[in-house]
Amino acid sequence: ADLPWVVKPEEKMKFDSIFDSLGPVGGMLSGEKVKPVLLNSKLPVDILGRVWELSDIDRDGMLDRDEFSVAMYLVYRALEGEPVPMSLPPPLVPPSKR
Amino acid sequence: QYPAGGSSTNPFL
Repeated sequence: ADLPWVVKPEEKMKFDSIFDSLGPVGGMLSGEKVKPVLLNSKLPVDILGRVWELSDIDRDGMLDRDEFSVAMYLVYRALEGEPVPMSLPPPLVPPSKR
Repeated sequence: QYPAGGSSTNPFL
């Protein structure tokens, strides 16, 4: 539980600014707001679907800012050629959700 | 509330 989050503070700041630019309501972004952002990555939809599965940790169909950071982290890593894992590795679980 | 796709909470399914 003391593992450092893989999302580094610099990255978190970048992801948070994207999150805020998308107009969160009550600190949450709906799937409809996040979907076009992820589609912009040009990654295959089945990959993006898995990214969503892994990042919507409470499965409420919305992403809060930590969940959104997980999604963005996975998208950026996928664009660098790293495979998207089938399940969320513990270091990727936001400290607020452990 | 949920995007098209029935009861799924995943907008990509």
